[in-house]
Formats: sequence, C-alpha cells, structure tokens
Amino acid sequence: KFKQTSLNRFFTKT
Amino acid sequence: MLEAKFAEASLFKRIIDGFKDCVSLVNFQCKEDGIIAQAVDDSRVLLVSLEIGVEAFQEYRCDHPVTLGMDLGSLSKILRCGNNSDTLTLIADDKPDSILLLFEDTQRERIAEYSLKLMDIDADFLKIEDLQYDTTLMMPSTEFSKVVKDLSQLTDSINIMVTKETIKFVAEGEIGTGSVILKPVMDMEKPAESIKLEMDQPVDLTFGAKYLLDIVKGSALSDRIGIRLSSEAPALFQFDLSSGFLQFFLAPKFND
Repeated sequence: KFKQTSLNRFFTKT
Repeated sequence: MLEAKFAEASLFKRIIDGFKDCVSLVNFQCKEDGIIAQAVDDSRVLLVSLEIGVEAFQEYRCDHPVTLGMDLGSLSKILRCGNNSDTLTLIADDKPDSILLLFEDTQRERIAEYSLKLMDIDADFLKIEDLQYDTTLMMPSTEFSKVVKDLSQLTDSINIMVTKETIKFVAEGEIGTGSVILKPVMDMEKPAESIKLEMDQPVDLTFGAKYLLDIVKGSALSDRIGIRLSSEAPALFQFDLSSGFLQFFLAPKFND
C-alpha cells in the first residue's frame, strides 16, 4: 500500500 | 504604488484558474521585478509557486514591495466579470486594504472597475533549494493532461516510470488496470508536439491522482509542460509563461 508523503519532509520553512 | 497592466485579462484569468482549485488563500508579493506567490494545499502535499516577470505585463510599476493577500475564489469571481480581450490593470497603494481591478475594452470605450478586499494571510514561505533531479521531460501539456485524466478514472494513484527510452504511466485500480507508454519524439513540423527526455537515473514514482488532476489545470497557460522527477525530492511540474512560470511541487507516495 502506498502512503502519501508530505512536503514538510523536503522543504524548510523560512 | 502598484500598477500592473496585462494586455489581455485572459492571461491573469488562466494563471488564477491554473491553481485556484488546490489552494484558496494566497499572498501575492509584488516587487520591482514582478509578482511572485507561493502556497501549499491544506494537506501539505502540493506546493504552488508562481512567478510573473515584468515582461509578461504591458506596463508594470511597483515603487515599494507590497504583499496582497487574496482569496482566490473571490478573485476569480471578479476576474469572470472582465472580458478575455480586455486589458486588466491591478492597482494597489503602498499599504492597501483592497486592490483595484480595472478592465478596459479599448475598442468600445467600456471600463469596468472592481475592488477586492485584501486579507491578512499568515502563511510561511518555504525555501526551495535547487533540487537535483534524475529525469527531466518536456511534453505537450494536452498529452499529459489526457494521460492523467484517463488513468485517474481507474485509481487514486498513478505510477510514473522512466527508463532510457520510455515513459510509462500506470494505473492499477479495483475495476481494472491501464497504462500509457510514450517515447521521446522530435516533431520538426510541430516542435510543440515533441516529447523530450533527459534521463540521468531511471525513476519509478507514484503520485496521488487527485493532485495530478489539480496540476493539469495549469495546461491552459502553456502548450508544453516540463516534468522533473527524482527519487529523493518532490516532483516538479512546470508551465512557462512568456516571462515567469507556474510551478507545482508534488510530494510522492512511498511504498509503506
């Protein structure tokens, strides 16, 4: 089963 | 003072229509060198990044940087009031409570003026580093849109596999399965129909169909779409404007 990842995993907040 | 005039209102309409269904509240940052905006959808899976360069406008002036927080649903209502071939000027002062949208039909001397109340939107701006991609492809946006719409009927996940000479889209659903295979092709007569593939590493990625359906709404902006894929980063889907772009960064689905 595929699980949706979140963008938080890839981008840093500024 | 901001005064940004589009030669045709339809350009701004198509830009807003390209992403209004996936994000609702957006800060437009207006500066000397154009307008940028960024917004993440509620599920934090899809990031929209817009850049409209000065060259995309017939006239552009922005003396002081100003942020215009807008509800895209409301903006869209006003944009529907103008005719596609009207010029559209966005006007705001340096500390605005509202933005003025001026539609002018130069042939008929018809002028329509609307103001839209601005909002204080508390949104963090994500810093997008220069990401490394394994594969870059350029293809007709209508072709990509058709593949996404067709396969989405079968499933909520679409798999994209790229090897040296093949781009394969696969959907596996309860009612059945589907796949579309495309090969790089150079169309000399109609360059816009070409499919270009640059592959450093093969990729095998899965994306939520509902997000891909949101992304293909940008197709009205450009007859080409650029797709950059990596196993380690969100995929980038890009529609180029005459100056600027509309980008979508989409987080993949991973096998649990």
